[in-house]
Amino acid sequence: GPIILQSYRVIADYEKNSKSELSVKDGDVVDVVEKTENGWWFCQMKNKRGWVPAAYLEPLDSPDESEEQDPNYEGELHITTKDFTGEMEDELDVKEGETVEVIHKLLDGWWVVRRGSVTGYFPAMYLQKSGDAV
Amino acid sequence: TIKRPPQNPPPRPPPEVRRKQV
Repeated sequence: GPIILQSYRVIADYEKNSKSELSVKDGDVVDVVEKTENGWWFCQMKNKRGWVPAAYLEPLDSPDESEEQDPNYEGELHITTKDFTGEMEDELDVKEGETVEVIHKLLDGWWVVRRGSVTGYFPAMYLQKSGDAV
Repeated sequence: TIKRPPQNPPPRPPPEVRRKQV
């Protein structure tokens, strides 16, 4: 049967930084073709297609309804796959190969992560579930 | 076919959006 795509409204202007991305404007409506846990969603708008940060999109039909998973305060063990230095105060600095606990997997691709007694945001893109093959 | 997503983390939500989410 036909594939029904979910429509989302763009909530802030986004200027693309690479060829595979899509520039969108506040108020645009896009259809989401694929969602990745990294927070990049593949969208189409009229005849254009490309990746858009999920943080810039809200569901067209139910803007107030949260699609987020619940946090898991016990934490899920992950290994970092890249050195990362946060640019904002609430982001965590972690070297490659460290074990961290993922507490909240947010759709925008910035997960809440705990390392020892410190908690902060970390890019899902640089995390691999502990025990998963590379 | 769908191209691979960008290899960098997506930007954090812009400040005006973050305010809306709170």
